[in-house]
Amino acid sequence: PASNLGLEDIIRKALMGNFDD
Amino acid sequence: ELTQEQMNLLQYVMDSHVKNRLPQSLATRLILQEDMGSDDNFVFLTEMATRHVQILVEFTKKLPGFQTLDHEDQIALLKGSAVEAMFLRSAELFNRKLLERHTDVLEERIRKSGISHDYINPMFHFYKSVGELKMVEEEYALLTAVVILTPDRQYLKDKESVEKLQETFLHILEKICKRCHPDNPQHFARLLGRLTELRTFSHHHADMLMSWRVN
Repeated sequence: PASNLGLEDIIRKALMGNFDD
Repeated sequence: ELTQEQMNLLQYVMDSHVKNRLPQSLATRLILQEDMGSDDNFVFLTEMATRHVQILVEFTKKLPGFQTLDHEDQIALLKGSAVEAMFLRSAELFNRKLLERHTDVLEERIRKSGISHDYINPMFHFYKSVGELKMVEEEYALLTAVVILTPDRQYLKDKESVEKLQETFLHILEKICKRCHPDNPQHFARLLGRLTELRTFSHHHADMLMSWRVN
C-alpha cells in the first residue's frame, strides 16, 4: 500500500498522478 | 482592501483548500472500526498521513505559480513542508471540529497509538495554541500556502521565485488578519510565530516515527 512508500515516493507519485477522487 | 487580483487568488486557493479535505469516508472509518489494537492504529494513522500528503500535493499543484517552478524544486518544497503542513492541517481538523463528533475519538486513537507522550503532548499543546488564535478558514489555507512556499528549504535551487510566490500569499494573509481580527493588530505576527513552533515538529518527526516503530 502507499503507506509503505517513503515520503518522497508518495510526493513524486502524487505530483505525476492525480488523486482527485 | 484586497485588490481584484488578490481576491481572485484567494477564491482560487479557498476552492482548492475546501475541496482537498480529508475524505469523509476516512473520518467515518475512524469511528466505525471497533477499538483497534495499537498496530491497527499504526496502520490507520500511517494511511491517514499518506492521504494527507496526497491531498497536500493536490492543493499545492493548484497554487498559482507552483507548476512553473523547476520539477526538482517542487519536490524539495513538498518534502520540506509536508510534515509542517500536516500538523497545521491537523490543527485545523481539531480546532474547527471538521471531523464533527469524531474529534475526541481521533484524539483517543492518537493517545493510544503507541507514540510516546513526549511527542504527543507538544502536538496537542500546539493544536490548542493555534485554536486560541481563532483562525478563519482563509487563514488556515493561506498559512498552508506560506508554509509550502518557504524559500529556505533544503536542496531548493531557485529561492527567488519561491520567495516572490510566498510574498504574494503573505500580503493577502496580512490583509485577511486585519479584516478578521481588527481588534488585535498583533494577530498576523502571532500567526507567523506559530510557524516557528511548527518547524520543531518537522525536526522531531523522524525521531518520533523511529520511537513509534520501536514501540
